[in-house]
Amino acid sequence: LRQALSKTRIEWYPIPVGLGIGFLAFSQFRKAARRPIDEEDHIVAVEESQSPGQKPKRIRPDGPWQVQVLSTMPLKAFSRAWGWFNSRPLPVFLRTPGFKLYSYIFGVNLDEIGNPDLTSYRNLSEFFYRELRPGIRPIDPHPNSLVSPADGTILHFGEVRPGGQVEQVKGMTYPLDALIGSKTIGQEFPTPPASSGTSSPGTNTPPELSQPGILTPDEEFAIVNGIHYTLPSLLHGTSSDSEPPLPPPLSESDLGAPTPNTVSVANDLIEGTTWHTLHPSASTKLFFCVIYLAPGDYHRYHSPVNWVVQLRRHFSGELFSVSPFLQRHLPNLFTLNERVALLGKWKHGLFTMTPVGATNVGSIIVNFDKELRTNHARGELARPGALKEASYASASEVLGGWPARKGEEIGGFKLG
Amino acid sequence: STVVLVFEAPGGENVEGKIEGKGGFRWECRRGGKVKVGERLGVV
Repeated sequence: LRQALSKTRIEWYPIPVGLGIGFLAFSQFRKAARRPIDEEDHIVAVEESQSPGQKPKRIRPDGPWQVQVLSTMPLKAFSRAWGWFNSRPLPVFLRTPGFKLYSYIFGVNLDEIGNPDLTSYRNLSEFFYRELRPGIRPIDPHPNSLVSPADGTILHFGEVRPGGQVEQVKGMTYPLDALIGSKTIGQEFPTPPASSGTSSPGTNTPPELSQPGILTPDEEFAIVNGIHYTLPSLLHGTSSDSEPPLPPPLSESDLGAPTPNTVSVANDLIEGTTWHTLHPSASTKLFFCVIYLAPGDYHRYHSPVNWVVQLRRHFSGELFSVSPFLQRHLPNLFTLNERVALLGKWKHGLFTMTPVGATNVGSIIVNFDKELRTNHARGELARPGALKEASYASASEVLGGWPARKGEEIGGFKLG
Repeated sequence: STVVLVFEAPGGENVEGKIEGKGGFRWECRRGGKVKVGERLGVV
């Protein structure tokens, strides 16, 4: 045996790529076959913090045969290979013509990019994650407007029906808690009050005064124990003559270590017991909007309003393309894909922003969250449907989360 | 890639663009329309 091993000549042959892909598809198929299947032959998604005895969520990719084939493909492996391939440094002489060709094909406006020197982008990944020139995207000045978080196309927008259904104009409907997780996962969240405007539980103030709210700078008003204050006066101790004297003023550095009374005041405001919205007669509803970013679009996303990001829920999921074609043919697409749901509050109540990955852009970045790793090959998030939740409460004790300002960059999508 | 916003806002209009009551959220965008960062999608 030793002689055979040492004397046998080894020859290498290239195998056809199709064979390699076939092998990956087979191994993915076998893995899918081993997934837990419930009594109705649905693939069962297992959630990290699933309490024992809780009915497992049913996520079932179904659709025409193209979708069936796609759902057995090793999309995550493809995505990581695509990311690896695109992070290889390109020769300098190829960069300018290469990126110009990419821009021509996908409609990138080279006049808008922050660093016009195309040779400085070492690979397509860096070019893909390019920045824009400062000031090239003016933010809508209206204080009560909601602005677009990204460049792209508006696929759907509308109202979330009572019962948590997000309905599309083209009839694709999915339950809200399948998209951003249910309220019971680790954190209580305000449920949208019924349109009749009943007051939030536990308070006996009239409804228009009991809306949960948020501290936002300059133009907001707050009532504490029946006295009106402007926000700067509340935090910085300056008060107009109509307001009674406040506790000693805080310096900016103090905000890092707030005094007990600041925290209690802020908590009061955030809990909404004394919060007063500018439109006391309004009762709130839940709305949604879906924006699709094409390959040539600027792939960083920004904050649409002033809000506090309190919670992050990372759903591993698959990496189906989110192109309009697949949207039409794969119901529940967003609940199947890898996504990072950022949940928090703005002045009118709940606010969530969920970047959803795709096969070519599986890595989702949140600038202020260094722990987040998406498109993972191994670890506890490799299991489809697994969920990991993290809280940003420590980011700001006064606000209870990360303060995101309107128009500020929150993160982006990277290739692979 | 895609970004999905789900948020709570006062009153508001239904999808067809009718404006309900004073002070509610009102969409100011169009399905299939191209948008840029910072452009107005709606206003309360």
